[in-house]
Amino acid sequence: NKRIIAIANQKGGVGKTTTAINVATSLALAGRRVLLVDVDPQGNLTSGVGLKGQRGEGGTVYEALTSDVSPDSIILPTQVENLSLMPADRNLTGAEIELVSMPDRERRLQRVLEPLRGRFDHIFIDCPPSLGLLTLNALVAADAVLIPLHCEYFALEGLADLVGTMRRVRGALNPALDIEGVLLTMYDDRTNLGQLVARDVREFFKEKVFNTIIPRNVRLGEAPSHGMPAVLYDAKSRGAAAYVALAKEMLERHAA
Amino acid sequence: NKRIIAIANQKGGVGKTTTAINVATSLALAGRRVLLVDVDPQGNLTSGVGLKGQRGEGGTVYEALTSDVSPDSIILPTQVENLSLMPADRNLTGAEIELVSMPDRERRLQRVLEPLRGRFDHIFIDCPPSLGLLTLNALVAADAVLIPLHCEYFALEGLADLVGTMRRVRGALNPALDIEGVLLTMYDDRTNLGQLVARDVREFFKEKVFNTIIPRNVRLGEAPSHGMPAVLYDAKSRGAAAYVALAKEMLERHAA
Ligand SMILES: Nc1ncnc2c1ncn2[C@@H]1O[C@H](COP(=O)(O)OP(=O)(O)OP(=O)(O)O)[C@@H](O)[C@H]1O
Ligand SMILES: Nc1ncnc2c1ncn2[C@@H]1O[C@H](COP(=O)(O)OP(=O)(O)OP(=O)(O)O)[C@@H](O)[C@H]1O
Ligand SMILES: [Mg+2]
Ligand SMILES: [Mg+2]
Repeated sequence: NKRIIAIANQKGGVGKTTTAINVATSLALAGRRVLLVDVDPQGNLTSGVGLKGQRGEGGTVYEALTSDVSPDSIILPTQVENLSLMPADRNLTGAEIELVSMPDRERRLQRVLEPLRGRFDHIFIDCPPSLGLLTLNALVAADAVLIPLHCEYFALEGLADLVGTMRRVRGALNPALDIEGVLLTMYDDRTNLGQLVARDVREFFKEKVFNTIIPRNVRLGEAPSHGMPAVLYDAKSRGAAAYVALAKEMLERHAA
Repeated sequence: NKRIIAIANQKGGVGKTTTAINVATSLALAGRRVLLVDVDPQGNLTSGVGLKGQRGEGGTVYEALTSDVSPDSIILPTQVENLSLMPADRNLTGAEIELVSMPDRERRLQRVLEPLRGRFDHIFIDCPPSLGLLTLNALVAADAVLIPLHCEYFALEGLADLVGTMRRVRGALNPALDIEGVLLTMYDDRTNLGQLVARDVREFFKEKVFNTIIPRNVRLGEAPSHGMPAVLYDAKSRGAAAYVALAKEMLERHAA
């Protein structure tokens, strides 16, 4: 049941980072050993867990991808017991260009994470909003992809490109790549648009769509400004409760 | 007053494409000749004006950046009089890697758009959510940058990287690059977070912040599924009215 999960969707602002932070924290609070890996040059995951600007002795994910620094030397503890982080900073923007001419350029992250499988129950990779070399590295390193989806038209449109990219990765680089699940985020059941998109997604992805739906909830937007996961910042909020339910559903799906 | 404007912010989902579509359409309805340029491999701008999957004789922005096809051969008319489009499709994802080894890799878009300055009153470039080579090309080709900003913490955090990148582009590649303005989008005045972020942004950017604020409005989310700009889909909606007011404010700022 030890799995490396990439949280990916090239559509921007759909809740990738919010999902990574709150699912990982919920699992860590339940006693699982969890590693978060920030592969987005924006570094929102790093700041969302309160570690903005911090680096390990060996540096950040940038150094891990572009040099042979030991993975251990870039792992940081967080304020949450059982939750660790590989941080990112803006240097990662340059990695996309530097990786182009490197050997095995799609397998750099896989090499970093493979030796860590034994030490963590779950590893989550937060991807940038693109299908470039950084996201490709995450898709090659991962066992499965968790796809957050904002129930709006542009987000629905991008799914075909994401699924196509996953198919190409499965064919050439990572044959076992699976879909962990599709997560409906920022769901507002008062609008027709949300209901229509949700119906289309369930028709296409069937049982791969998580039963748990994340509502639009202002506490999820506020928590990052306090450098804390929402499940800690306001555990009673609807947003936090939904992420705790999602973590439970993920564990149940694998126990089955 | 003829200006090439890049609509950029590496933070995902802040309203870049929605702004490009509705400002451009408002100006075209007012009789100005407007060109939209889609530089995002997602192609949301192309589908948002109802031209999903369409290409010019010479192809899309991908061909314009990677070959010497004539710019005229990739310009398409839209359903709106005075509004034209250079479309994008998923091939553009490959351009980021192909551009790395090309001569003058940051100036490819500038070469495409310079000869068109005489034929259009306004040229708007819709950027992808990243600071890679596609956005760099837009920053080099543009006279100014319009920065849509979602009033949330992660969006605020990314501004420093965007401003830093603009400073580097100004120093080496495009000395005249200016800020057209910062646009507050999806603003919800009922939340503290929105008000706090808006206050911080006005302190930093001062008069560069547009007086017009775009409210969160479900019609702006619905319009793309009908392949129409919101200012046509529901001209009476608060979202559409705000974009018409923004187009007016932009014209007044330059007439002054
Ligand atoms: N369910 C929710 N309700 C309200 N706000 C949310 C919710 N989920 C995320 N947000 C807020 O919406 C914004 C976008 O979310 P987030 O940054 O997690 O998306 P992302 O997909 O990681 O974005 P990017 O594509 O830039 O990496 C953030 O400001 C976040 O705080
Ligand atoms: N003011 C608004 N009110 C409500 N919904 C909006 C508003 N502006 C944009 N949207 C919706 O929010 C989503 C994000 O907007 P949009 O796609 O324009 O952002 P973007 O910055 O271009 O995203 P990306 O970073 O993926 O390119 C879209 O589904 C859009 O329809
Ligand atoms: Mg993110
Ligand atoms: Mg966009």
